[in-house]
Amino acid sequence: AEPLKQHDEL
Amino acid sequence: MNIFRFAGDMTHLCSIVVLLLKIEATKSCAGVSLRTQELYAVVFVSRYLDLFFTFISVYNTVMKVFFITSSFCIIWYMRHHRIVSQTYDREQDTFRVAFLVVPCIFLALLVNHEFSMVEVLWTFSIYLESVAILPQLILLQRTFNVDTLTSNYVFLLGAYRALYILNWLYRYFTEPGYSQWIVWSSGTLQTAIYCDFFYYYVVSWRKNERLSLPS
Repeated sequence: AEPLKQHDEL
Repeated sequence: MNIFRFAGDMTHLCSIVVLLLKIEATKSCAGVSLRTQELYAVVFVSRYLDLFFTFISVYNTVMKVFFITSSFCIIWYMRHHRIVSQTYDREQDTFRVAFLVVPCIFLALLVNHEFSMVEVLWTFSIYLESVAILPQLILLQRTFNVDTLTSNYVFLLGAYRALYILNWLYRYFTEPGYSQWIVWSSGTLQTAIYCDFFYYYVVSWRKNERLSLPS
């Protein structure tokens, strides 16, 4: 599975 | 982090500071939609739940905490401050927020990156932010109040959206594999709504200017 996206924007 | 992203965050931050300073200085929130401010609080709380799970940077954490606390601060002023709360346009600010919140919940459940609690809430917050300005837009159309909602606040919010689009373009061309369709499509819709907001602002500003001209 695709790794969980890190939401680095606010 | 690129310059567009940083400038976008700073204008977003400044827009909130400007609104807070205005409310504090004039002791008035006339023309400000409490419903929009409450939607923003919901947006920030549901999006920044990851404060408890992931650490990205000190900058990221500080900004998230600022957005959450400042949005609740504005709501507190409008609801509970002895003088400010009396200036709230309660009768005009009647937009039914359920019409925005409920579709956003369903859309977040259907279209997301991963079907998990945190991820769905994050997606919900992205969708909700794109339409959260609508109660403010309706209130502005009803009251044509441009004295209290300063040009600075509107300008800074619009600039924040425009800079974020530049940030996405920059990242798309510089970071291999960088792509986020949910954020891009919602952000584009949000920017379009802000353009509409800005249009009404200019129209009401010109109308007010005409009215105040000596005859």
